[in-house]
Amino acid sequence: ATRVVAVANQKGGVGKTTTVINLAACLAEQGQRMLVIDLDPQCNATSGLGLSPEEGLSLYRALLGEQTARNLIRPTVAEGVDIVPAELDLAGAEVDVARMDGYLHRFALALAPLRAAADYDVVLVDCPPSLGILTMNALAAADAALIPIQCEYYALEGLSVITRLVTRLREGGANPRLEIEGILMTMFDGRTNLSAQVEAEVRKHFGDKTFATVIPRNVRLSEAPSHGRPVNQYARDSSGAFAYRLLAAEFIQRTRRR
Amino acid sequence: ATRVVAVANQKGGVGKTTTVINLAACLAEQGQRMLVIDLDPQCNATSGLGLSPEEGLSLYRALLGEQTARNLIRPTVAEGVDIVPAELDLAGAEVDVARMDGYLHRFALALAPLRAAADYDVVLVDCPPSLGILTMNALAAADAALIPIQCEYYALEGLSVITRLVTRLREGGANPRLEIEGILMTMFDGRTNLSAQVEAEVRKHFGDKTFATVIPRNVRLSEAPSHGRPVNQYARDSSGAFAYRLLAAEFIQRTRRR
Ligand SMILES: Nc1ncnc2c1ncn2[C@@H]1O[C@H](COP(=O)(O)OP(=O)(O)OP(=O)(O)O)[C@@H](O)[C@H]1O
Ligand SMILES: Nc1ncnc2c1ncn2[C@@H]1O[C@H](COP(=O)(O)OP(=O)(O)OP(=O)(O)O)[C@@H](O)[C@H]1O
Ligand SMILES: [Mg+2]
Ligand SMILES: [Mg+2]
Repeated sequence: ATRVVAVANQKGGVGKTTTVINLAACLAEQGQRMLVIDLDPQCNATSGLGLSPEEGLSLYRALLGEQTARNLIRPTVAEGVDIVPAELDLAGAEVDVARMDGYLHRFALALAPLRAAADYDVVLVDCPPSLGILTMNALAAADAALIPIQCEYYALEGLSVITRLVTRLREGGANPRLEIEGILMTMFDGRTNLSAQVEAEVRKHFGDKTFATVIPRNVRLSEAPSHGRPVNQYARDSSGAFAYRLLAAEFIQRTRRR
Repeated sequence: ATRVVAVANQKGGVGKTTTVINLAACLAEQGQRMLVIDLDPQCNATSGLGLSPEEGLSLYRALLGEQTARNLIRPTVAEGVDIVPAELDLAGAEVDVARMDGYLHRFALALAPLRAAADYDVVLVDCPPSLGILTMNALAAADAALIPIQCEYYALEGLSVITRLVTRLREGGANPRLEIEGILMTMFDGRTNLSAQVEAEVRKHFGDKTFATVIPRNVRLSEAPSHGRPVNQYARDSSGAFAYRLLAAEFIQRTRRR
């Protein structure tokens, strides 16, 4: 069956897009059939995978019921990774979708045929840095939330907001199957105490909900998007590429154990 | 007169909050009477200046017309810097305010008495990482937008979105006085080519709209918020503190020249 994972955190700049692109590429390298859905009007996952945003080519129309998600799928530069791109107008979806009946479940509705066809093993959804209608729709439709967090103070402060929301959506009935896929520590800088302190704090509170893999700060990860390629293509032997390959292996192992 | 500056960028994690807190503290150090307004439901500027968010204590009620902004002002740990804190419920304001007449100008309305009283030389508004109702209200009420940008590819990609919006708000009549205070480059890492490339690109396109001061990546800036103090108190002699003092001096000089 297809596993749908929303990569979400309302804190900005924590590595959501970097994780979606590079985890997708490394999971594909390890044989998983991958689909990325870019739900952020910034279109970063779209450009990071080598596409240019196009008007009318995003989930926006599928959320309104005017288009099927399947017709919006495009190949990317990464072998084995397809994408539903984003467009700037996606920002307008927040207002349009909010006015619809069952506004929280428009994404789940658009996703249903893709789940039934089971063409993909894993779908990764890149969410914008907010808990607005788009992110809420992704969480209401997903099997799990993967929560990246920078090893910084503000990111730590905001972590309980998103983890409590996941619990509320599950226990309130909006999405009874929603669980935490894992909390992923990103931009870990071994030279600072702050990173080590944040890591220790997160493992203390969240235990095995935290991925064992930690993504180090690595300039190759921030250079790759300007070349429109994932890091396992742009810099195969970088610490960033190794870390996301390790994460992909751990992700598969955790899915198998469920 | 009081100058109101919205610190905004829809890209997440570019240093909006870090700039609001440390520029406010350094401007106060140089004699300016400062007010910070935290408009982000993440409450980062509130905690970074030593306060805990409290229910009912945010601009939310003033946007609905139920409370005056003046009654919401509190002192902070930084000498000469007051704040209107944020609260988690501010996220709900997006929906409530959207339903009101003149929804784009609720902030300007709440600000009018503060402008008239002229108790402050500068008001800095910390915006959330989106172009939703809260950020639009801040831009509609402000004299200028200060736009922080990390020296990274995605931040560069999104810069034209916010600069075009400023032009549209001014020329479309929503805020005829709105200009760009300046584009501020943050988290500059001298060891990487990427930082230098992004800086060169920004100066090429935006010329003297770009602050001469560049904020370096400095771990003291990311440690300071966990102590609830601005960097000029937490680590007076750090490169981060010097950079924000330099920025404050440049800010005053640019305001004088207008
Ligand atoms: N491990 C890393 N090492 C170095 N740079 C990184 C790393 N992860 C992400 N970056 C860079 O940090 C910035 C923020 O990352 P990214 O854009 O993926 O975060 P995000 O959470 O998707 O941001 P937003 O909240 O705006 O959607 C980007 O410029 C990215 O290239
Ligand atoms: N110059 C710097 N050097 C090192 N760390 C920095 C610097 N500026 C900001 N930071 C850290 O980077 C992270 C992002 O900065 P900050 O939270 O100020 O950005 P933001 O734009 O306000 O984010 P958001 O979009 O979530 O509101 C924070 O953890 C902050 O402490
Ligand atoms: Mg992103
Ligand atoms: Mg902020």
